[in-house]
Amino acid sequence: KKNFLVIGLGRFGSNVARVFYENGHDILAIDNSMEVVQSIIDSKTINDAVQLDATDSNSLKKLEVEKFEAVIVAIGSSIEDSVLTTANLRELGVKKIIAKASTEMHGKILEKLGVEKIVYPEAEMGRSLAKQILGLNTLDEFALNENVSIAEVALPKEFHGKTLSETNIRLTYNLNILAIRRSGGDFSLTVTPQTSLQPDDYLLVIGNHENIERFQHLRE
Amino acid sequence: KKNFLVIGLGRFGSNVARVFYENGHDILAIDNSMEVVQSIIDSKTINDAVQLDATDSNSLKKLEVEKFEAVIVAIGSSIEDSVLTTANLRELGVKKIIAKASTEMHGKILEKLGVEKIVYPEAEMGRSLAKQILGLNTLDEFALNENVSIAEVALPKEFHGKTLSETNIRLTYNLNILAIRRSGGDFSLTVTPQTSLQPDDYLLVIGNHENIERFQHLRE
Ligand SMILES: Nc1ncnc2c1ncn2[C@@H]1O[C@H](COP(=O)(O)OP(=O)(O)OP(=O)(O)O)[C@@H](O)[C@H]1O
Ligand SMILES: Nc1ncnc2c1ncn2[C@@H]1O[C@H](COP(=O)(O)OP(=O)(O)OP(=O)(O)O)[C@@H](O)[C@H]1O
Repeated sequence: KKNFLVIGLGRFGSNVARVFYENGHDILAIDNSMEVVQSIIDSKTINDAVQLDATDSNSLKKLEVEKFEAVIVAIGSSIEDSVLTTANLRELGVKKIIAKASTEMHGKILEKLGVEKIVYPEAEMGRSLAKQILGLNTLDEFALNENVSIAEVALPKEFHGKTLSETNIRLTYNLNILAIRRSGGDFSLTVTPQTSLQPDDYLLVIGNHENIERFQHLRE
Repeated sequence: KKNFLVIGLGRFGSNVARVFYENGHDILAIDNSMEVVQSIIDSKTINDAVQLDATDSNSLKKLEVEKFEAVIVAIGSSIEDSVLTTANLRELGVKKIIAKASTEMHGKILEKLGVEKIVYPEAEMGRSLAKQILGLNTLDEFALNENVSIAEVALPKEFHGKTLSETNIRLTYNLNILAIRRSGGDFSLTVTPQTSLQPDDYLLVIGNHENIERFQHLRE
């Protein structure tokens, strides 16, 4: 059971807080608007919310912020408040800060302040939606363990038109081919040494992470 | 090569537009702020942007909006403008509208207007970040083809403490077990009939989509 601190209870922050709570962790939620704090208390979606201005380092200090597993700074529209809050947290010894940024410049400043991970919700969701619409969401790489991954890799040009055995992928790259996705979208599990590979094919491979990377770089 | 219309070029909309353009499709981008339109033209990240108030159905009509593959309404902070724009598009015969909503109520109204898909970028990213921090991001289900999927399934209670052969999963559910993720996070590919299954194990299975669903329902 971990404890987390979330500062800023807009749509992003309140959802971060709620998922922590739903999964059995302790969460302290802070916002400087009494109205926001009251409404999240009334919703009963988390256990504890407190009104506080996080740019006020004295109030922040009283919360022993360095004791939290991680602190999430979810203040969006005021870059100043987000940056001041982050600076306060670093000053108070918080090691793990995750923050959302409203612009690239905002993100660069947070990076300089030692924020471990920066999230751009609107930009990232925009890119992900467009890819979904285009049918471009692929497995990319899914790590089975520290060494072995399953990945979907676009067929390198040099293998267009060859049969699987002609490519010698298995021996050269130590990768097993689990399935082939033809353009049109569906994976076929019928993969034999005679299978002929086409441009626009995607290969579902399993193997060591380094070998997958090496294979992926053939495209560039 | 498809053509898309994106209305509203904030962080979300401009990123949707950019990904379409990067992938070789045509994109018409609209915003009612000249400054925003000029800046996206200067950035050269898309081919065509025009200043226009999308709540003005006459201007919208001139664009022959019903000819686009899909229209993305990316107006966030003005619920009124987002809803009026969407109503205009439906009136002009647009079939496929995807819109972002700033609140649940905003989303409900868009649904009633026949929007095909509604996105809540801040809320969805907040949930996804919290899950990432908790190490809860799993493969869920990845469809290899119309019938066969790879999925990660939490071990049903009734199999706790049994060996793999005792569970008879392969014969009962027609699923192959590719790997087991022990609590702690890493998948082990060493799976034999003698492997003993524990609470908190996640099984990486491959099989028919219906069988995976049946197996997943054992947990509930
Ligand atoms: N100095 C501060 N201390 C504590 N909370 C703050 C401070 N400044 C802003 N907040 C709170 O942070 C929350 C989120 O900030 P804001 O609404 O500006 O960002 P947002 O990016 O629009 O939010 P979201 O997109 O997550 O809905 C607000 O509820 C606001 O009251
Ligand atoms: N009626 C309208 N017609 C065309 N564009 C509009 C209209 N109303 C707003 N916009 C544009 O939509 C864009 C996005 O809207 P806004 O900034 O309000 O939403 P947002 O949710 O904060 O954006 P994001 O989170 O994507 O950055 C703005 O650039 C704005 O100029």
